[in-house]
Amino acid sequence: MLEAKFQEASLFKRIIDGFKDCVQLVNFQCKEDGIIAQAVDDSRVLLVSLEIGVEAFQDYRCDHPVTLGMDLSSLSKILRCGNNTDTLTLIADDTPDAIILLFEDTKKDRISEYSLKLMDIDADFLKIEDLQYDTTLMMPSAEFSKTVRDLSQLSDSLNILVTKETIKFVATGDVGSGSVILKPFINMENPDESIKLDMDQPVDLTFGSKYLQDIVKGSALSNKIGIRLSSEAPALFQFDLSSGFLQFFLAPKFDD
Amino acid sequence: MKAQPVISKFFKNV
Repeated sequence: MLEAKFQEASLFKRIIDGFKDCVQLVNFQCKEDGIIAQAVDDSRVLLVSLEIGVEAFQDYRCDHPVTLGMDLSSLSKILRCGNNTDTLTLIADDTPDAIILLFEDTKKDRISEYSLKLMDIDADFLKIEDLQYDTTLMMPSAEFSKTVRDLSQLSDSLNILVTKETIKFVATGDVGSGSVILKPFINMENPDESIKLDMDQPVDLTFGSKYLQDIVKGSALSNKIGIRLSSEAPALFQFDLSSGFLQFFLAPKFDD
Repeated sequence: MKAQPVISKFFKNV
């Protein structure tokens, strides 16, 4: 039996909204210590990895491991039926063919219940090992999101160049070019506004704008984004939850 | 010309 209660439905909505546009069919693996999910987008270029720890829930109980295969576009329709401030409980038995989503507005005594049919999804599960990175960057997610959206208008590729003191985003397209340069700084009053850079090696990497635009949809989950870059391995873009994370792995474009 | 590799190339199947 799974009973996983979010204090606010908005958290689960923001999690699903964070990656529903790049993947559709996802297996959610529910275990005693929380829920994990992994999926690769249709072009097989972007890997999404989600972990929701027990602490992120108001109440959590999972007696037996259970895998819930869901179509995110259907799940998203049901999530829109609940109010953001409702509590949301996910309920499934040990061999479920459906999941129950229970929204409760505690102030009004309003309870709404939806059932979503589960799917048998045949998907690989990849082992994500700790990779070696040349550069680690932490910055406001809103700032990263704006930079990606602005520069993506000019080109389907975006360059990220990091040197000791500078982070530079560059787009060069047919109609023109643009660049945004950021420097690390600490904002004592508002630490989330800080830009932190930890560089072992400078990097000069190119990413598909399309995928970066998918990744920044996770920005509603956290004020900050962690970015880890390497010339040899996929970049990691991470939004932290109070317990857990939403990660995106995207390999840079390599010279043919 | 740059190419975009598939992501599964970098991770092992469990």
